This record gives sequence, structure tokens and C-alpha cells, in this order.
Amino acid sequence: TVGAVARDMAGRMAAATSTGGLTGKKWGRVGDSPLIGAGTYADDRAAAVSCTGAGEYFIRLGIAHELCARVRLAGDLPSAAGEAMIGELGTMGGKGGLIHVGRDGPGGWAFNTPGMYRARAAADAAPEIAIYGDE
Amino acid sequence: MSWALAIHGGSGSMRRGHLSQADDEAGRAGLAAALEAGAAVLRRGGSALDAAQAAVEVLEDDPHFNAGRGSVFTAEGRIECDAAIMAGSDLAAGAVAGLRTTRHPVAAARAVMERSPHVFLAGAGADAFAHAHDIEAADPAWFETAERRRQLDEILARPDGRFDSDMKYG
Repeated sequence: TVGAVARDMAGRMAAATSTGGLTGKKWGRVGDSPLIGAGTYADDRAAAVSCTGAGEYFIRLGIAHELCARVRLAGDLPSAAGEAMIGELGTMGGKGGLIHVGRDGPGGWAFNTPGMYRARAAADAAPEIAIYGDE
Repeated sequence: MSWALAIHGGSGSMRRGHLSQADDEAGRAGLAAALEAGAAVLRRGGSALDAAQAAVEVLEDDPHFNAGRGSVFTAEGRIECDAAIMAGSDLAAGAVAGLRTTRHPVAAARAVMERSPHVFLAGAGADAFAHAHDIEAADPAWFETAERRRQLDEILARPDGRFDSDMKYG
């Protein structure tokens, strides 16, 4: 699974996710990536989110929308809401990660797997690329 | 307002020493290319939508990532791609599932968002919609890689024959 979240100079945000799914999947199984609100969500009042991992858990938690709702309604920072959502994912036994960008500041991520292919760039920050959890 | 971009290429069990040096370098190179594709759009004042799509399309073409070319196989030995895109300004959204002959699934999702009255199209209809709207088609063979075929064979050889429940393969 791959994804991107962006905020442009006008302050508009967008999220995109694309995937081949799970190796050996059967019966037309679809995960969270194409489900708006589960693996992909964007709301200029809050954040843009793209997820990766055990899709069934992201669907049940509605993770991408829930992160935006916490920002919009509870005033959470996207980073705090992202950590909380990955915490809930883990509590349910799910594994995976997400990237987010908010109304200001750089993008960020949260994940509970050993690694995650991830990168970020911003107008006022040097690009960062990482794979392992300890980077 | 200053621009910002984040991308991912999937999470999983990759630990130091788990990836070969070549795979580590290829993963970082792929992320760097996608990051630059999106950042170039934002630096010149382009939209967040265009930036997100540009970054994802680079990763969809990179055989090291599980999307588009380099996708994993289903139990039947086929490749079925899913994608979504969403604009935060008006909550417009497009999504596709089960694509088999569309090179950039995220471009198909964008076309659903901007050129159809729907949000989500699936299966052969989604491919047909994409081709009817001039989204580049691709032969199923375009998406297939030997490494993903090997991973499928490995999983199917296991006695429980289950799908990649521990997300070992992307």
C-alpha cells in the first residue's frame, strides 16, 4: 500500500491511497485503502490522512475519519490524534500505520509495526526519508 | 500558507537486517522520487490534489511497492488494485476497487471524483469507466513481478494456505 497527504499554498488539503491488497487474498476481499473514512480522508477543517496495514481494523475503527474528527471537534493536534488512533488499533489487535498533514506545520506519521516506508517534505523543512522504526 | 507533504510506501515487519541492502536502497530511492514529484507540484503553487496524485503515481509505477506495478497477487494468481483520493476543501472523493487493467488506479479514483456522479466504483465496471475516460490502460502483465509471484507461491505452499495475515509481504 502507498499513500500521500498534502497541503498546498492555498491551505487546501488532499489525501490519496493505492494498494494491491494482501498476498493470497480471496473472494474479492477489499481492505481500507479505497474506503473513504477508513484508509483515506481529507477535510480542510482538520487534516488529511492515508493509512496502511491490516485493513479490516482500519475499516472497523474508521481511522482516517476519526483522526480528522478528533482534530475538528476535540481540538487535538493531528500528531496526537494519530498516535491515539494507532493505540486503539493496537488495543484491537491490529497492525499498521498512517500519515497525516494538518492545517499548519509539517506532515507526520504514527505506526505500530517494526517499520514503515515513509517520507516528508515542507516549504520550511528539509526532506526526510525513513524505513525502520528507530530512524 | 506554507506547503507540506507526507508519503508512505506501506508498513510491516521490515527490521534492520530484514531488508537486503539493495531493497533498502531501492525503497529509499522510490520514496525520494515520489516525494520530489509531489513537492515539485507544491513548490510551483500547484494543488494538494495534484501533488498527492503525482506522488502516488510514482509509487504505483515502482515495482518495489505494493500498488500498481509490483502489487501482490490474489490467491487465484491475479492482481486487483484499489485506490482512493479525497479533497479536503469540499469533501469530494473518488475510489475504485478490483481494477485489473488500469495503470494508475489513483488516476481512475480521481476521474470517479471529478467526472462521475459517484464516489466508489468496483470491478470490471471501474476499469471500463477508467478506459472510457482516457485513463491509461495496462495489460495485466504490466503489474506482475517475479518477486510477488514467489511470495504468492510461498504463501499457497503453507498448510493453512491463508492470505498474508501477518502482513509479511507489503
